[in-house]
Amino acid sequence: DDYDDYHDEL
Amino acid sequence: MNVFRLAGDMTHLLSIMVLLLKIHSMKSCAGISLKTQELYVLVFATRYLDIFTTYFSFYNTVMKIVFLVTSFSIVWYMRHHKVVRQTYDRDQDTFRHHLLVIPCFLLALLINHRFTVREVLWTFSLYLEAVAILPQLVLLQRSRNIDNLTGNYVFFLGAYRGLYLFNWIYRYMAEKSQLRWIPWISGLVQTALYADFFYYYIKSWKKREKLQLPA
Repeated sequence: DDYDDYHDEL
Repeated sequence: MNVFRLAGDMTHLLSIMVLLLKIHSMKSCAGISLKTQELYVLVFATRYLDIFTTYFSFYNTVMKIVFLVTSFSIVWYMRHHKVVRQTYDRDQDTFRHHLLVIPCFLLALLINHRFTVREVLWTFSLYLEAVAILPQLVLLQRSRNIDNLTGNYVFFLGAYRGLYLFNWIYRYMAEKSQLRWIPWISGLVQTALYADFFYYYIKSWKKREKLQLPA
């Protein structure tokens, strides 16, 4: 799951 | 987190602080588009749903809460505060903002990273954020008098996504992150919409003149 890779942005 | 990302977040925060300062100290929302503010509520509400499901960091959670609370409270002030709401330029803020919502949602259904509720809503929030400034820009163009706080608010709001563009370039080059066309292109469109405004903002700042946009 690469969800974390870019969802940490606001 | 790299310096561009942090600068982008801080600029975003600063823009909201400037707007709240205007509302609190001047008790005025003149020149501010309620339509744009309502779109931001929708942007944050759909993007930050993951606050309940995924923990990234203390910073991330706090910032999300700040953006949610401030965007809701700005709309509340403009709609319900007995003094502030009387300063709202209702007659000039006529952009039919709901017409932006449906195309953005359809586009998010069609073009997304993964077809899940969370991912589609996240994508929708990116598309909607890209165009959410349009009612504000139209209102500015109609305003004879753009006060400093309003001008600075829009400037910081535009600068924030521009700084994110550098953050994405940095992440791609230095951190070897994957290609992320959806936020990149949305962010590029979002920043490009401010080009005209930036031009006149910087020109007026250099000449120490009051900001005014040509009709």
